[in-house]
Amino acid sequence: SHDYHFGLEDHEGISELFDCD
Amino acid sequence: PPQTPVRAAMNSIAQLRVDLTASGDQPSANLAVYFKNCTVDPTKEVLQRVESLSQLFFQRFGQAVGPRCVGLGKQRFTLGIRLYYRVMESMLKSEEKRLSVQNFSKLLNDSTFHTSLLACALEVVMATYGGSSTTGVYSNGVSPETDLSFPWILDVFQLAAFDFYKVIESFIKAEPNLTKDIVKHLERCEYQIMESIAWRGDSPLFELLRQTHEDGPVEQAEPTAT
Repeated sequence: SHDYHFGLEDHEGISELFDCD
Repeated sequence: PPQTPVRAAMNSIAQLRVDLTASGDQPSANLAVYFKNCTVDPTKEVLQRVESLSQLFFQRFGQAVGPRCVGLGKQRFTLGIRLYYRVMESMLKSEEKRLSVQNFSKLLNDSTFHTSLLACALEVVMATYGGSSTTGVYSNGVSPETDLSFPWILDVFQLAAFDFYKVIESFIKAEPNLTKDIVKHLERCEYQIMESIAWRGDSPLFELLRQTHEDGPVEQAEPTAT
């Protein structure tokens, strides 16, 4: 119900953001 | 009948409390399994970090709002912890599905990840309670003059805004119960970080940019059109 603009690609997630991939 | 700002704030507070009633103050059984699957089990550190961050939060909340309101701070922190564990579990489930991995040892032993996630959970709780302060209405036991809104929580945990920024999108993705107002609030936090806070002198963003610059350009610049 919100219009947040998701920007992460499908191959990106919290693991990549914290260099844990 | 149309909701007054106070009524809307009270409803979202009530909704948050009901919503988190089922969530425990300790890691769930599913989370315990993820912790056990780690090469290095982070359980002890997670519980110790929660304890030490809680002391920091209580002290600063008491200083900001007044010693008589420490109980209020404990209530808020408890809601924050429940949301923290719930979102962490949801994040790990989606990462497990996306990466086909069960061992999240590096992520779950990363103190910055945990501190950022807890800070984001607490920011959701504070924004839910503090909503009235933005409308200047005294309805949550805290006088409007006490500004506990973002980036107060970053200062309490001595957390870099850029690290807080990293969890926001995954947090929103992992927690479908967030209200529209809270999602909008987190989006405003993102803008605030990207437009100013992340560019302060001590931000880890500069180190990241320096590393990226040293690694050299990854993509060649597009040739100019003739």
